[in-house]
Amino acid sequence: DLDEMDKDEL
Amino acid sequence: MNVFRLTGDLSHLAAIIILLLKIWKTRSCAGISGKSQILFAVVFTSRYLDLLTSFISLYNTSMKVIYIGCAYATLYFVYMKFKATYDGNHDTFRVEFLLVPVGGLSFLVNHDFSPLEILWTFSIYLESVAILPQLFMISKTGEAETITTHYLFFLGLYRALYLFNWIWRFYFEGFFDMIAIVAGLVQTILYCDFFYLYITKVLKGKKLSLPA
Repeated sequence: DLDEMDKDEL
Repeated sequence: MNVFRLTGDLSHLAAIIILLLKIWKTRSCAGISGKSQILFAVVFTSRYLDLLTSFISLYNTSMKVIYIGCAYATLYFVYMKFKATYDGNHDTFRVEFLLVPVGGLSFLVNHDFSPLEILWTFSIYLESVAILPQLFMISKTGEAETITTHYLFFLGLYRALYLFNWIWRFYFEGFFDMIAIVAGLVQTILYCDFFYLYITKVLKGKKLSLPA
């Protein structure tokens, strides 16, 4: 699921 | 968040602030590639569009806003406020040679074929090569001011620390993102030659100059 994809990193 | 990730982010922040301060204090952007700075502004803008769609943390949001703000402040310095000192004659790297393949690759190799995801992928690929105009400029003039080398060192160190962050996350969280890892490796490798010169010359108090 893309909503779960980690985009926390900068 | 682990120690490599945090020090990586802080190293990135240090690089950006060193560059802004250098330009502001010397009232000059001599030796700085405006083209690399444009590419970094494009990188941040295309990657942080999720500021408008999702909230992750106060840390995440503030760092993104600071990075974007500093990127555009740098562009304002180079192309407007201190334009007279910008060394455009030596900033001759053809950025279309980066933008076209990177744009194409982000359409071909991504996690999901959606606009935001493709833009994120584009920004990751573009960041890995965005420093090339700056390195090209240094190779052309054969030298760099010491403060510029500090900027480059922290900018290179940041992605190297992210590599350790990804190793950490793979072992302790089972997380890995192949696109970020491969691009991060490429990005770090591009700095290796510079790291060597930085350690063997600049840290020993010598100016970074290349043999003619």
